[in-house]
Amino acid sequence: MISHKILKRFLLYRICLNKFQRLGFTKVFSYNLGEEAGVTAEQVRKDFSCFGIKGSKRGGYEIEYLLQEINNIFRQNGERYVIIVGMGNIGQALANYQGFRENKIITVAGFDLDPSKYTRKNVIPVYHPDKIEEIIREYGVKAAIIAVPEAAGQEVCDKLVSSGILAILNFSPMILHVPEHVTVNYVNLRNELESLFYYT
Amino acid sequence: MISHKILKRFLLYRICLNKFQRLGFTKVFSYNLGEEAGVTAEQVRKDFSCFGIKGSKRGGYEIEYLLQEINNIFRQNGERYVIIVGMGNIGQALANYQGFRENKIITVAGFDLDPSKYTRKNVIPVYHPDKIEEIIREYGVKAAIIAVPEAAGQEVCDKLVSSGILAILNFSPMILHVPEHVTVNYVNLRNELESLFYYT
Ligand SMILES: NC(=O)c1ccc[n+]([C@@H]2O[C@H](COP(=O)([O-])OP(=O)(O)OC[C@H]3O[C@@H](n4cnc5c(N)ncnc54)[C@H](O)[C@@H]3O)[C@@H](O)[C@H]2O)c1
Ligand SMILES: NC(=O)c1ccc[n+]([C@@H]2O[C@H](COP(=O)([O-])OP(=O)(O)OC[C@H]3O[C@@H](n4cnc5c(N)ncnc54)[C@H](O)[C@@H]3O)[C@@H](O)[C@H]2O)c1
Repeated sequence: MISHKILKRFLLYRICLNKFQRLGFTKVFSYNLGEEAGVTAEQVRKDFSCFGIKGSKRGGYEIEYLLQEINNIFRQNGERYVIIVGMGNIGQALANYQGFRENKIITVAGFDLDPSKYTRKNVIPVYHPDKIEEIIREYGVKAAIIAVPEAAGQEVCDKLVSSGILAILNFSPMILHVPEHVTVNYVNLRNELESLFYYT
Repeated sequence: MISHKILKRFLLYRICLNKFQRLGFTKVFSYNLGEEAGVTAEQVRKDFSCFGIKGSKRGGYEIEYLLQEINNIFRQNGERYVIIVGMGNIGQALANYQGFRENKIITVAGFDLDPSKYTRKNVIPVYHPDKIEEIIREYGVKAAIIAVPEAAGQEVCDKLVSSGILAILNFSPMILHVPEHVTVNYVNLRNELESLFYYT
């Protein structure tokens, strides 16, 4: 099982490799990549071995090959669809963000119980939650964002899982119960802010 | 040095203790708290010893005492002020969130270069960044949120640090360079969403 920490390191490696490529390099050694990413050369090689990524015969790694391998890890070679359930403060902030599209992540639709959210003003179409299953099937969506109040979190989660969602990013401050084959990542903004005050 | 992981566990302990108190309990043992929080009883005792939190003579811990100790860790006994720099998608989502106030975290002001953000519509007053130092001094603010584009991140950070900020929550996707006495927590929403696709 690959941990969340390793995946985050690969996303960091990709940023570093893109930077090296912009500077005109075509090859990189584990110690240069490690130095740029702030980890040891050993850690880089260990991470690469988790995904069967090998160096070239004459030593070092081709940058283009590494970038392709990392894209495979994050399914970047096709369209990556996501839906957002809950189009309040957080849902709208995520829907309005253009950076996801640059990364080939397409937010196909939002869902909300409140009809005032179904306006033309939104960047993405917003529907009633009854259409969740239909949209997931139509686009083959596998990932979803939950940005509803705590009380509605588990019920929304159950509907997503039964419609075939495999990975969820949850902003509501509660633990979601899901079957083995489904992964939940949490962003708890209250705790992120709260823990700051320990340092003041 | 107390790690971010330990602080997050204390925030989780507080949620569990509040729940026990609502159910009418006045005392708790490390194994009940551990079970509710999903950690071992040993881990609970180890965490408590980091802050010199002791059990009562007859065994177990008074819930009221524990809650007070945790409030001290997060400076909850006074007003906790924070400012937000960058009042775009993220800044506004955070400013509009009422949950922080329930937790005695007061967002005193927002700052943005764009004059269209200085409208009455906002929940909090929004000023030009030139007023950052004045507001920090007036309220004795020690914590700040950075929600500006990557290009402006370091410059905003430098201004906050020179005005006396000790802890920063950074949403822009870059590493901020700060002196030893300043702490930066990161929320990288792109990586949070990106890593989901590994599981699809
Ligand atoms: N905004 C923040 O800065 C912030 C900070 C900390 C935590 N959170 C958490 O993130 C979540 C979202 O916060 P927010 O500020 O965007 O809340 P919000 O109240 O602005 O938005 C929630 C939206 O969910 C919709 N909704 C409610 N039940 C629903 C259901 N069953 N199906 C579909 N939609 C439903 C509501 O109509 C509303 O539009 C909450 O759980 C909150 O506790 C937010
Ligand atoms: N919205 C999201 O879902 C999301 C996702 C991933 C990453 N991020 C990151 O979070 C940060 C904020 O994102 P956003 O969507 O809110 O961006 P945004 O463009 O909506 O808002 C940025 C705001 O910062 C202001 N600003 C620019 N330079 C400034 C300066 N020097 N001083 C004060 N204000 C300044 C702009 O006027 C604007 O209002 C960005 O770094 C972005 O890359 C956001």
